[in-house]
Amino acid sequence: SPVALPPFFMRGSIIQLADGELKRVEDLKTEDFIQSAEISSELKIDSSTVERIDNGQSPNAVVIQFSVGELKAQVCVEVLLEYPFFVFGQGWSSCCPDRTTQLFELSCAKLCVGDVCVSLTLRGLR
Amino acid sequence: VPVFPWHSLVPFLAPTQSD
Repeated sequence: SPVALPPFFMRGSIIQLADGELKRVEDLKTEDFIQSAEISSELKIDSSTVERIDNGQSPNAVVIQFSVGELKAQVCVEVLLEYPFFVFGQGWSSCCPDRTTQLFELSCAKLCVGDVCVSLTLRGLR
Repeated sequence: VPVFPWHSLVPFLAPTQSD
């Protein structure tokens, strides 16, 4: 794979929440992201709905089109098939859950059009 | 053991003007 995989998605990785609490990546819940963003002075949680999933430039990549936030800004990102996103109320999800499980040992659901993912934006932008 | 901040796990998508 030509693109380095982020190490923090590996099962067992230790994640620090905004209040200092430590959790394993596989134990994170929707509330952990919401509460961390609530006490962050710079970051805000947005809801990003998956609008389209298309093939990427390389066979192991996909282009995901999101509708971001209340303004429904259209944003495309190209990621590896196994790249996990956190879906509200569901947890880690990727375009190829089998690959994510194989590479990261992280249990994943299949990311589908209509799923609402946790994303971040900056506070105070007007 | 490395510790990663929670915000590394979430994509930073285009800023919106909502608040």
